[in-house]
Order: sequence, then structure tokens, then C-alpha cells
Amino acid sequence: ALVLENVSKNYVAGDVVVPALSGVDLIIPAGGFVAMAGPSGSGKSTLLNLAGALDVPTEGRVLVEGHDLSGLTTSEQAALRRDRIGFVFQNYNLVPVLTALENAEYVLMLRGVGQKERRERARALLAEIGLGGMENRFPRQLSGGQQQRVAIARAILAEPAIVLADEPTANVDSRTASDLLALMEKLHADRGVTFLFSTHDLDVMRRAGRLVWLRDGRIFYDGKPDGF
Amino acid sequence: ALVLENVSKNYVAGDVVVPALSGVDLIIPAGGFVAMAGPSGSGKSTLLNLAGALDVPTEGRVLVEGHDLSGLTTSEQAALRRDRIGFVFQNYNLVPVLTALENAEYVLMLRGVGQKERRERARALLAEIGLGGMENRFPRQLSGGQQQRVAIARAILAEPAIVLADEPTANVDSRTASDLLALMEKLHADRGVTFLFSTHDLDVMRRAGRLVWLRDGRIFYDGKPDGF
Ligand SMILES: Nc1ncnc2c1ncn2[C@@H]1O[C@H](COP(=O)(O)OP(=O)(O)OP(=O)(O)O)[C@@H](O)[C@H]1O
Ligand SMILES: Nc1ncnc2c1ncn2[C@@H]1O[C@H](COP(=O)(O)OP(=O)(O)OP(=O)(O)O)[C@@H](O)[C@H]1O
Ligand SMILES: [Mg+2]
Ligand SMILES: [Mg+2]
Repeated sequence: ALVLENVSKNYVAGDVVVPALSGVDLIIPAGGFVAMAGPSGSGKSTLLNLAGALDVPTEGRVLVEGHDLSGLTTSEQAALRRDRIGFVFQNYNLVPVLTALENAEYVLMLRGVGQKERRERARALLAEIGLGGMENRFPRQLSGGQQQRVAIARAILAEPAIVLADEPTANVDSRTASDLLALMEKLHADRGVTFLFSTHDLDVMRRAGRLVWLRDGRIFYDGKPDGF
Repeated sequence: ALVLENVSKNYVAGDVVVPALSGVDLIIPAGGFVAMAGPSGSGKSTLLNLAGALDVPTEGRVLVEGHDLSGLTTSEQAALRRDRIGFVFQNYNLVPVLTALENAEYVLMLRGVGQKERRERARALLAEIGLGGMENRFPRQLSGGQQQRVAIARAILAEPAIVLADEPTANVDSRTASDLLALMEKLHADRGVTFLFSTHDLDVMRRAGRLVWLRDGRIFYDGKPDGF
């Protein structure tokens, strides 16, 4: 579903070049349920941004469902992001002037799903993740972990082929985190959605089928999460 | 150092009243090292905002170092926040147009500390928490956990009487979290700084001298963290 081929990403900060990723080779087959961990600053968000076509690599190639992202036009990339990829940002990126419901249903709206159907689906999902009764609130009227859950709802409601989630449980308690993981596992099992998510939480790592560990922009370990 | 006396906080969301805190009694003596936990949405951020004079209770009183906050003028409250309280926000609240160094040294600058001294102190602290060499970057040029650490540096650099920290380790790996906790413990032991911090992390909870557990805006447990 997702391939990174010898991917490097350099940022420029002032007169310093920051090698955020160096020579990363990663193959996530369709149907994978993969956790990514590593120290703060090791490159997890950078990798997810490249995988989600939100940024371009300095070297190497990123292929989503076989398409080399660099070969796609901007509108083709936008269509891919809308139709095939669900993204959960580390800082949620909710639209402040839209309610929780409107934020959650956003992708369905972009896809032209009818209002009645998308509202029902969004309402049901929000209730399932503990946000029942909060659908008409604005992001600023929600707690940190509630905003995070709206961002998750937005990503999964459209049942994309691939969900890329950046620390999706960082701001919730362990019980809520476990429920969110169960929801992701269910979507994976029922619909074959591919998941790649970063986390700092050992309990979350252990529930993944596979664990990729980053250090200083390189893959340090890629295999079963046992023993972590 | 901090007293909440029968504190309630209601928010209004549309035509619904949300009782974010109800009848909270909490005494944090000077020199306390107190963790606060509880489900997402249970009122942790609300409590910290009231304690830090960033918001006002609907009922009850908040006293900081014996001063009833409602009895202070706006400039007296601002002075209290500048001189006596360090605050770490759940979403960092860094100034986007200031560098990491400028963000960290901000409170010292407000207090009139000379540039040479405050730059040296800020640089040293940033290096100590793993941000050496990044002091001239802007927040957008830092990872999530790096931004969180700048926010922590800003709160503790000025060695306030009380540090209020909202999920200060949510976006960093367990090793970095442990180092940050050690730094907080050191400031507590050496300088008697009072700490009240919220967290979802069991390892962080267990290192506190006392654990306050919130549920639905009420205190559910207040005592030793053993057995959690
Ligand atoms: N725009 C930028 N300019 C310069 N350096 C950057 C920029 N964005 C990220 N970096 C650097 O690239 C490295 C990787 O950042 P990234 O955000 O991918 O880390 P991360 O693994 O997600 O960290 P965290 O766990 O703290 O979220 C870090 O050292 C960071 O400082
Ligand atoms: N401006 C607001 N308007 C309406 N309700 C609000 C507002 N701000 C917070 N709330 C609600 O108040 C309750 C407490 O929120 P608070 O942010 O204190 O929770 P929290 O314990 O910090 O949660 P988290 O662990 O997710 O950060 C939540 O139910 C939240 O939805
Ligand atoms: Mg990150
Ligand atoms: Mg909060």
C-alpha cells in the first residue's frame, strides 16, 4: 500500500541542514497494522508527512498504492489525499470555525456524500468514541483529548485505503486510548484499512502487528513488537 | 501555595451548560509535587487554568499564596502570573515569530533580567533538555515533542513559586519524559518549587508524591499514587 524507497528529507534551518530522514526503506503492504516509535525528533512526523503527500522527499521515492507521488499532478495528489488517505495530525489541525460534526464529516462532504447520510455516519462515530452530545461544539470548546478524537473521526469516517495517524492517543487516558485502538483494529479487520501510526505509548506499540523504530532519521528496528 | 475552595466551573456551549468542575476542594501546600489524572474531559485543563488565573470560577474561590484571585486587580493578576506562576499549556502556546531561545527566555525578559544573563540561562536549560543547537529555530521548525520542551523551559527558567503543567510529557518518548520529570524533581528538591501537573502516563503519576484523580469534574481520589 505504501513504499518509501531510499527516502531522505533535509530541512534547512538558518544556515544548518537538518537531516530529518536518511536513507529510509519501508514497505507497508496493504492491510498492514504498523506502529512507529522512536525518540522525540527522530523523524516520525516527517515520515508520515511524506507518506501522506503533504511534503516531498529530498531524495528517494514515495509510492502510494503503486503510484510514485512525484509523478502525480497537484490535483491528482489532492484526489489521492481525499479518496485514499486519512491523516491524523499531531496537533489535530481542526478547522476552528467548523463544529465537531462538520470537521468529522469534512472528507465525506468533499466526496459528495449526501448531507443526511454523512451527518448520520459522523454523529454515530462521534458517539462511539465518547463525543456524543458534543457534535455542535467548536474545537475551542473541547478538551485536548476530545479534539484529538474529532481529528481521528475525520480520518476514519471516510474509510480510506490507508490511515496515517501521528500520535493519535497522546492526549487521552489509557482507557480511551485502548478504545480508540480497538476501533482502529476493527476498521482494519472488517475493511482491510491499512494503518501506519506513530506513538510514544508502549501499550499501543504492543498491539500493532509490526513495530518500526526510528532513531536520528533512520530505521533502527523493523519487526515484531515483542519484548519492547 | 494553592487552594481551590468549593470551586465550580460551568461553560456554556450553545444552549447547554457544561459543568466542567463541580465543588472541587483542593489544597496544594508549598513544596508539593502533585500529579493530576483522570479521563479525557474530566476537568484537568480547566482546573489548571483556574489555578493559573487564566480563567475565573463560576463558584468558589481560588487562592494563590494566600491571595484570593478574585480580589486582585488585572495588573496584580498579571504580575502574579509573571512572577510567581510558570504555566505549561497542553498545546504549548509558543509565539510563532520568536525563536526557541526567545520563547524560553520570555518571562525573564518580562522581569527585566539582562540580555546576556537570560540568554546564557536559556541556552543552558535548552541544552539540558536535548534542544542544544536548536535555539534559533522557530516553533514550526521543531518536532511536537521539541516544541513541548521549549514550553517547559519557558515555565521553569524563571524559577517561579508554582509550576502548573498541562500534560507536559504527552508528546515525548518515555526516556525524554523521565529526564523531564527528573528535571522537575530537581527544581522541586533544590528550590522548593511547587508542582501541579496533569498527565495520562502511569509512570509519571507514580513519581509524584501525591495523585489527584478527577472524574466528571469532581475529585474522585486524592492521596498516594501507589497501586495505580
Ligand atoms: N521545518 C523544519 N525545519 C528544520 N528542522 C525541522 C523542521 N521540521 C522538523 N525538523 C527537525 O526534523 C527532525 C524530525 O522531526 P519530526 O517532527 O519528524 O520528529 P518526531 O519523531 O515526529 O518527534 P516527536 O516525537 O517530538 O513528535 C527533528 O530534529 C526536527 O527538529
Ligand atoms: N469553552 C468550553 N465550552 C464548553 N465546554 C468546554 C469548554 N472547554 C472545555 N469544555 C468541556 O469541559 C470539560 C472539561 O474539559 P478539560 O479541558 O478541563 O478536560 P481535560 O481533563 O483537560 O481533558 P483532556 O485529558 O482531554 O485534556 C470537557 O467535557 C470539555 O468538553
Ligand atoms: Mg512528531
Ligand atoms: Mg486537557
